[in-house]
Amino acid sequence: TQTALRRRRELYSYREEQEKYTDYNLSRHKRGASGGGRWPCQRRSLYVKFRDLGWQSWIIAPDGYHAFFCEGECSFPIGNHVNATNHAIVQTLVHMYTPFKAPSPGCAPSKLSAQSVLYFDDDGNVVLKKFPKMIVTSCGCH
Amino acid sequence: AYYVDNGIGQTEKMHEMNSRDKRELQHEILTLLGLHQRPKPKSSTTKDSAPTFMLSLYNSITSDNGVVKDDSTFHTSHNVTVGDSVVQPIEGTDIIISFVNKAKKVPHLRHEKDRTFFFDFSDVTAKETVVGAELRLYKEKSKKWKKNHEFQIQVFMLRQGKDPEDKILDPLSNITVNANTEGWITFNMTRAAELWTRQPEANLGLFIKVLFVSKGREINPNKLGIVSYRGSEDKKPFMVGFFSSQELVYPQR
Repeated sequence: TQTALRRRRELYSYREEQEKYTDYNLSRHKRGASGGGRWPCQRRSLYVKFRDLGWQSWIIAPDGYHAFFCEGECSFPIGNHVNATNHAIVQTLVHMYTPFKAPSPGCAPSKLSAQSVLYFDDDGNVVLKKFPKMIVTSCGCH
Repeated sequence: AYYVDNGIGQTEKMHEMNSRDKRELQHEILTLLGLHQRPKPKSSTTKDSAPTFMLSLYNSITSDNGVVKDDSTFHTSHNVTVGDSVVQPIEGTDIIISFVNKAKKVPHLRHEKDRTFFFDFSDVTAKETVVGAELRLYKEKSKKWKKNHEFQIQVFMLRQGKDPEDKILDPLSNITVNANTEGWITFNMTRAAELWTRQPEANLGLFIKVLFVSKGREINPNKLGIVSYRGSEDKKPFMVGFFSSQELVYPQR
């Protein structure tokens, strides 16, 4: 009896695990355009507005900046419109055959550029500082 | 709040932040900017001389909305230097800071406020390397002398002498102008900035002398039209430091 109970528990948890993934895929599928569903990996617009954070008294420029972010799928076959590393292409193949072991490649920035900010410090000095790697200029599958 | 575009050319508010979210977002972005907390400057008008200069520099260095034209370092065709053998400090610079003159708060300087300057470099960390520095003085036309009379403006770094009261004048830079010269005059302060960044306690300020060349005697800088602490805010003297810095290291959180 104990063995049977244990076996049933294991089976139940295994099935629960499977359903979890299935749900995830279904929901992603269902969400479609708006939730990162079937869109290929791409750069999306994100504007960070310093002014709305109430920082006008010390940030002189800019009012805000286009930070952008990366979103979308990296799934087989990776179209050549998504700049993917060679390894990412191999990764999609492995993911296709063992989806629960090897993740699909990630959609992440492949090129970044700097943003400069002009601001007052506590002493009333003015600082013009360049912040590297703050703006996504392009995304890709990695 | 968090807005998204709804696909037909409008933006919709997706999520309104509560005050805790907003505070956390501010903290994240301040950390990103390498700041522990938001600065609270006593005066923050951009009409003063230094902010005006820095804003024009910012506009010339960056393309629209502050994006740096080249990811390596600032570079510009902006002629930031007038006169004196100042190195073109913009190339290879990551941070540019203007410094406000605080001589009136320094006991050994405040008795000669027309000739003395103190720029506080104590916030510049050893991680920053001085690429160049300049002192900017505004000179108005002087009606007291003939147009073509020449005057040499000499800038000295104050160094500690043997006893506490003793101060030594270490020549830094000098420029010869005419009585009717008008505008910003730039002096090379790179050596002083390097010393003050390395040894903040060695910063005892600057001292200027104006020499009537043909007569070989000193005159008061005010008489030549050099704007000092009493002048209008948009012509007050200030210093600019150009620094390259190591990659920002974000604190582990």
